[in-house]
Amino acid sequence: PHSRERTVPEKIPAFLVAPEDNPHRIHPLLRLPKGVRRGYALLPPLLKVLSEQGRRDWQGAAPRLRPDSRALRYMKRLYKMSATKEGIPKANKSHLYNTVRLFTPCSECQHRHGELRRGDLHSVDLLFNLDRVTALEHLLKSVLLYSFDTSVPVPSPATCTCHLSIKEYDFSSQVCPSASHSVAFSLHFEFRKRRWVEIDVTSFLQPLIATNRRNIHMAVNFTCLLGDAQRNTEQEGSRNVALVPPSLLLYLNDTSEQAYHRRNSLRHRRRSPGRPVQRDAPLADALGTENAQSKRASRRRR
Amino acid sequence: EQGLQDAPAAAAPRNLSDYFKQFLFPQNECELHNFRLSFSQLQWDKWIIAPHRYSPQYCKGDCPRAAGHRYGSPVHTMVQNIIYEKLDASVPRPSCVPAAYSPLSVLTIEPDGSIVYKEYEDMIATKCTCR
Repeated sequence: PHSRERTVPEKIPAFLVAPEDNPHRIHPLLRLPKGVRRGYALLPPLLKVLSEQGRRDWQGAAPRLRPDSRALRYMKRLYKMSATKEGIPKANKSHLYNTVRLFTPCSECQHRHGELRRGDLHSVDLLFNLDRVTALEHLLKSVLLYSFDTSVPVPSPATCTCHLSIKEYDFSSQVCPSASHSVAFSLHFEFRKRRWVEIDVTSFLQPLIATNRRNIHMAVNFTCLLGDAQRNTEQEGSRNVALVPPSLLLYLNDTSEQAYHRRNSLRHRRRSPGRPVQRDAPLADALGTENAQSKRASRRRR
Repeated sequence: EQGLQDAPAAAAPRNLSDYFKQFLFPQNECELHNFRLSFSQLQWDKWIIAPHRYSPQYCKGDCPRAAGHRYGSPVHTMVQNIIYEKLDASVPRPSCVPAAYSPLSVLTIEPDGSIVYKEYEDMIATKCTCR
């Protein structure tokens, strides 16, 4: 179906779900010693809920697909920039998103990759399946993420033009997909310094994602003129740049209860100087702590 | 006072504040305890990429009678303590529970191979109270 009612997430944070394929087989960790096997009821409530949740959520789910290694490297880098070593969201980050999803294009429609190596324009059909985006995750920004195969030496700088068009499947008239709307823009950058190029396509995809569109089908034509654009002729300059099909990055604001809402914490911190000191700061010398914080703030300002 | 005249002279307490402390603040007082787990122990590292380790912490200990002063507990907590001591011992004493939390950022692989970074609320206990 074109768009389907998104499922509202369960109370349990999704990442706590145990991937049980076989609903009757208890997760190895949850298995009790032989003598107590029948005592399933003895399991701590949380573990019981997880295995129940795991069974319900993963009923007949296909084995988990391994993500693209480049995409994984990018997201690990994003994680390091956003969270401390202990995994706590960095306080100095003022972004409003609390969720970032990275989708790699579905494989079946990357048939045109064979032609990429011929050195002509880099155009590819991309189909992104956005089923994992929940109803409470609202789009803030969407980016096409290109990574360059840095093993291939490429002279720099480069001027790239990108032509993007969304393919609409008009099921009623059985006509082949027509490009409903498209946009073109160019970018100029130094290859040496970049391994990624992020192309902001928010305004382009916003109408689709806002209407709970589950599948986005787009054609992307990405051509780079290498070296000094003025001296190169069109054909000679536009050599193939070793590009990998782009991933789609969605910056989202999850308004569900389980998600961390940065705005609350910012408002809370702004109110704290005036906030009456809690009587229950048994160990911390509340006044001392407040002084320490204001000293640190003034030092930083200086 | 009647009891005191007959009883043998108890050893004078070193100082009165230590003497009275035993009544106000129990030995095993309600406080935050460290607990560090790694997701591989739970075999969740198959889909949780980061963090590798996580310290949820936990609250444990007895609640003093004057919970209001030390833990900012509501009046109800003291009333429940009085009910337990004076009226009905089947009514449980106030429990030592978390009062504040920190969020946690998690990087996971979804079943369809996509990757999600999400910040979850209330994942790490940072303060305890009696309720």
